Amino acid sequence: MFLKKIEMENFKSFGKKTVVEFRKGYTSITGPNASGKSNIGDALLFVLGTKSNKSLRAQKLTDLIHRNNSGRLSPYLKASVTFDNSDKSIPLESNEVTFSRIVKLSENNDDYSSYYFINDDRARLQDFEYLLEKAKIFADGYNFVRQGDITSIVEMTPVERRGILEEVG
Amino acid sequence: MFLKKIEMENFKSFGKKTVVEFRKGYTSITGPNASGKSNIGDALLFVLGTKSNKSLRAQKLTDLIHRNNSGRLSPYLKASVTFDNSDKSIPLESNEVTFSRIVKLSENNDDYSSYYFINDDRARLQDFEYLLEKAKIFADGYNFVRQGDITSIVEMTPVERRGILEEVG
Amino acid sequence: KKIVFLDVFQKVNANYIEIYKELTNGGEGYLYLENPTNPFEGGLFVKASSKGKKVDNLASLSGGEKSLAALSFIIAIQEYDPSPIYFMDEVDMFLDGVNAENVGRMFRRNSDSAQIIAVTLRKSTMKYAHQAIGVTYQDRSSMVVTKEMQVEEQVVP
Amino acid sequence: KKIVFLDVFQKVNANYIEIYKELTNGGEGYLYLENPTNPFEGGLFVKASSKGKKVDNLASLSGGEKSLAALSFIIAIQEYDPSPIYFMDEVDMFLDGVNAENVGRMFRRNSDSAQIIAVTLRKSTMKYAHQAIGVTYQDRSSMVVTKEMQVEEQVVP
Ligand SMILES: Nc1ncnc2c1ncn2[C@@H]1O[C@H](COP(=O)(O)OP(=O)(O)OP(=O)(O)O)[C@@H](O)[C@H]1O
Ligand SMILES: Nc1ncnc2c1ncn2[C@@H]1O[C@H](COP(=O)(O)OP(=O)(O)OP(=O)(O)O)[C@@H](O)[C@H]1O
Ligand SMILES: [Mg+2]
Ligand SMILES: [Mg+2]
Repeated sequence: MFLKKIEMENFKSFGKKTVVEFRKGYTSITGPNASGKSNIGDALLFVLGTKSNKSLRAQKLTDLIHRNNSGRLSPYLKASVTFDNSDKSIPLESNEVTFSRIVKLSENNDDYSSYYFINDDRARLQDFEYLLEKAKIFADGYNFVRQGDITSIVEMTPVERRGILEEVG
Repeated sequence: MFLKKIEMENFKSFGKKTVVEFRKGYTSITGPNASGKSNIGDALLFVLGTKSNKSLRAQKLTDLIHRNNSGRLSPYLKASVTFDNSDKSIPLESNEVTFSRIVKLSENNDDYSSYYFINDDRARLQDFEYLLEKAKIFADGYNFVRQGDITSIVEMTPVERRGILEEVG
Repeated sequence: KKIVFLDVFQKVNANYIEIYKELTNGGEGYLYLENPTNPFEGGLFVKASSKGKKVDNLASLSGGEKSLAALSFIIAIQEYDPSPIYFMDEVDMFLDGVNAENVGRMFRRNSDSAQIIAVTLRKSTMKYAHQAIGVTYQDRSSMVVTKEMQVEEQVVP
Repeated sequence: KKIVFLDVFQKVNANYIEIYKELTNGGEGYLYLENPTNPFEGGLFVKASSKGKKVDNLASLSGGEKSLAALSFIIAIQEYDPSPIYFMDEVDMFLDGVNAENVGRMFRRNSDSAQIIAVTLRKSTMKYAHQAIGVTYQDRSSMVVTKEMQVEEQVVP
């Protein structure tokens, strides 16, 4: 199983619908400061890390919705992650599985709704999470290393570091 | 007034007597990880920052003494900082002023003595500090920016940040 | 609980020793428990040294050495419970050119058994990639350009 | 006490605005007090944005933007109470090539009025120096080589 693409629409700095394609092996992502590199990682976490408590660098979910320069929010955001599933790591028939998540602002902009999709079919959060767990994708842990994790490991106390190993087991 | 040279003898990773010369203007220091770049900064702080509480990354003063690979300590360490004093920022006659500091292990290696020198004359710590204060050299503050200071400013709370400005005034 | 923890510790430590040696071209590093019989009563210490230097506690190392030790710790944990995909955001920040290259090579090698996606600003790390994605900010939106690394551009370790 | 503090704040903020604009080629940044009438009852916030983007609080910026804002804050404090010598250890770590160059250029310009010594691993920062000191570790000791930057090698901003 491997990641084939990430699609973002109105997600953080990605105001235009963007598709990022991946292949097997080692892919590097680079670009200027504030171009959106870490935001791509946030999109992965946003879709796949629903059980994770890792910060998406946003105080509330609606902060993830693309804001243009006058501060106006888009009406919704959508992020999708597509996997090649030929080895059936994800217990579904299809050779390709797409997990999507939508956050839509309500009419008066003061509330929002969350929607989950598996291959374009509306899904409940628990089915979503069940599949991800079966495929062992981005469980909490260090499969997803964020900007600043290195420094925090260096600075944490020995007891906190032991705590990390406790969580691993 | 400007820094002319730093001399180190048995100071941290500088096991051989080393002279680092500087000129006016902008000097860059580079080299591989763990080569000794930050240790040069520690030498500056060690000599000029006697009143500063900034860490020299050593738990006790004797940790600064060069240790060879079998862990044996040298009997003493010496670090000196020499300034051009043509503008008499330092209230002394000489056009060149050297501040030196020695830490010497006692016979049985379990205690140490600290000595201060101004231009090769033995000096008391208060005269040493008085001259540095007059010349406004490395007072506590951000004239000396250490590896990690940037991150700590980013991570500190707004109240701590206000505290920095309080100390400036 | 203790038995489980000590088992995890053993395996992660074994990984750590090997990974640290590889990233530092022969340096020696290991983890140890302050209280091996009652691990929950003490902390976990990281020891590391560069090749030819004596081993020190994490706090007394240089900035780059600390960073390499922390990264080895992270990768040691990853290898304990492997995942099909890893996302690493700027883990090479404090490293000089040589050490950044070692990281790039390790990513390349490890990408046989897992997909590795690494955000980096450093050429030394990037040059070992199979493909490179460039991100820029234009017309008030981020955008992405994908480039397959030409065989001449790729560096195969 | 309050009067002294507010005066320091005004001057450091004025410095910050200018320095941040220079380091980001036109970006807008400023400091503000949570409680301007009773400053000691609130914190000090750092606002920053890249050119063309809206201004945000420090915490919501990218890694490089945060680093540039923090560096501007540090330099703003330096300029409030100038020193004849500044020692900066790896302040360009999170910066991309363009931003690191801006820092190198600022060091070069500011070195008219003060001596600036900067430890850096980045060519973009180093190339603006008047002289370059190389540090290596050989035969179990650190050693130093000084190189005057040739006129062709130097980049004069
Ligand atoms: N909801 C949003 N709408 C518009 N822009 C946003 C939103 N959330 C974040 N941003 C912008 O995204 C940018 C940060 O992107 P990101 O963190 O991905 O940068 P980066 O490429 O990782 O940079 P660095 O190299 O500095 O770490 C910031 O400029 C921020 O203003
Ligand atoms: N008392 C001592 N005796 C011998 N070596 C020492 C002593 N104190 C520190 N060292 C060594 O000095 C080295 C660290 O040097 P320093 O911090 O100057 O590195 P650096 O060049 O700044 O590296 P980086 O780029 O990683 O920050 C470490 O390898 C450490 O083992
Ligand atoms: Mg980033
Ligand atoms: Mg250093």
